[in-house]
Amino acid sequence: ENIFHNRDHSDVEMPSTHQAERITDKETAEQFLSKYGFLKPVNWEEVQSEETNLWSSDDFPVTSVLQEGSSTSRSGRSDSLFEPPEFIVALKEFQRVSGLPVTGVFDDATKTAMNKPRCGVPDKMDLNSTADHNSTSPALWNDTTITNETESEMFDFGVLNGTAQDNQHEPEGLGPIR
Amino acid sequence: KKRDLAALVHGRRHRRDVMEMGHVAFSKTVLKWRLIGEGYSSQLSVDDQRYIFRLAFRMWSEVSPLEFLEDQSSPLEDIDIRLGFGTGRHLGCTQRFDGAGREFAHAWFLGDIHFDDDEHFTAPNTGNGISLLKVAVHEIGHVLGLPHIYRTGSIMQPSYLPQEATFELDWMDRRAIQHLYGGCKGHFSTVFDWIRKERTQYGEVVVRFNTYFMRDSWYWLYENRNNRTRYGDPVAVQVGWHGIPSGGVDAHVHVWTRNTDAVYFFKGTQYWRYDGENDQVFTMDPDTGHRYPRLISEGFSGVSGPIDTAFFDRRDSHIYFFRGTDVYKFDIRANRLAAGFPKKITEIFPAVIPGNHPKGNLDAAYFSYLHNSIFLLKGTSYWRVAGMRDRLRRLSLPYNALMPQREVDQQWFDICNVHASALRI
Repeated sequence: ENIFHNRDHSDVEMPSTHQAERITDKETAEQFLSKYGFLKPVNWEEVQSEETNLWSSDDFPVTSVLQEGSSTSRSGRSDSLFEPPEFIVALKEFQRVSGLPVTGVFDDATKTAMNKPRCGVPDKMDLNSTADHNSTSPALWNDTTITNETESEMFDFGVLNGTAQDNQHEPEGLGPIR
Repeated sequence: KKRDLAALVHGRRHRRDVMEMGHVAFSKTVLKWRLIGEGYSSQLSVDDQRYIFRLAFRMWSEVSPLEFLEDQSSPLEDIDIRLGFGTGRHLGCTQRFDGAGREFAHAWFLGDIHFDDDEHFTAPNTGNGISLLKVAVHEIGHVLGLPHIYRTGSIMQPSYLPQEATFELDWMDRRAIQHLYGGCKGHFSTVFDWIRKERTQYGEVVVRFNTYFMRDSWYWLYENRNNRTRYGDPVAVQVGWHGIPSGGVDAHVHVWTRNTDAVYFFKGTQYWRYDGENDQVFTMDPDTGHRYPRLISEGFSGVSGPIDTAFFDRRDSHIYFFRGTDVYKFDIRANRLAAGFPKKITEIFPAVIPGNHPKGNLDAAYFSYLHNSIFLLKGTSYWRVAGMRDRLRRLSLPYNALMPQREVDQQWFDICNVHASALRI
């Protein structure tokens, strides 16, 4: 078990061996951007390796399945597969949606954001190719993600009239309270 | 081979085709879920884990037409949503977890949710760590078809934000899920404003009201200023209203004049007077000594139950009882039916637009203090009774004319059922 002493387990110690790899440099940042869909997939016909059949367009979901410590990462070849512009474009997109200054530079703020706890579902996916194949990779989504621009105008609530006032809420009797 | 296996495993999933709708959603509204036995967390008791997931599913059910049922007995392939904890390579999943930090969970379309048990998940209001409730609500959102949403306040933001005191599904997240599954519609048994009179320290009497919607054996408090129901509703009628039939009522009437202040609930052929001070029905009427429940025909001669609905009109101090296509106008001062009644509803409440009228069999007649208007509800629609202001604007409008039909869920938002099994939370 994980070691703890307090009754509410609030002091539980996570084993150091089970720590997630931190995003520290351009390479790990590239893996992050690829895993969560910011870096568009590349046709791997010629780069297919036996050990990690990462993906191809028809029989495996678009999103990469990075094997921890796998020998072949996206930039397994000596020269990075991604020309700088693509990496910078992806980095800027991540910075934009994360509300960071859009610098295109792998700076500290971006590093911090990439290391935050997050959901494993990619932020950008090609919905059609994944869902059709009963994807074995996390769910879903086409390239358009819902951002602030789609916020609709809040319902403008008129002023109360009459003598009575809407009492916020006063749970009556034994109503269960959450 | 892989695709066939996947199809076999996922083949029974009910889903609408992606291409047809541009997104994917379950095509049924009652969904079964289970925390799988080989996926228990080592950090929280199994009961805590199941309670948190039940609450997480309920939070989605409170804002969508979906209902969720925890099912621990059906064959696994009949379970729509399977949840489990694991670390590193886990539960036969193709995505391995990365240990403590960074990725804390992932979810599949219309399917399973896996939580990284290397993360320090905590129950609500206990210690710092990652709130399992918040993560569960997020991942369930994915399973139901929602993507990541980069909007402050959205539960679907990809990064985990330490939970403020409470978190709830806001207006935009509700619209997002209802975009996939539609809004919450349904008839109501009755709707009313409950009046509370309080005295301020200066001796003034202040009147407050709360709006309640009742449907069969459940009710919601509706918070007008927030355009939503109270978080955590619906609640069972018997929990909040003591002594009235637990299966629900037909009508609520608040007779409120200069010298009378009495609330009545009607069900079938009987009615009860309600004691607001002690929050229960009267067994004996403090003014008349009559015992409750009492026959409607005894208390309101000329009217016999069951009625469809009723309301008290403070303008003319009459109770209007509705039954089928008829309306009975009862004079509470003379304690008898007004002359010439019953009459047709269409006659007493004529349509502004010919033919645009509920005709009869109403569900609720609701005087709203907020809108200073009477609403007649039937099914998922309502008709507002034209008031003074309307008639000043359009002098031709007859008294009590019914404005055109509108949809209830466009005026009062997100009044959603939850599965009966979820009522005990």
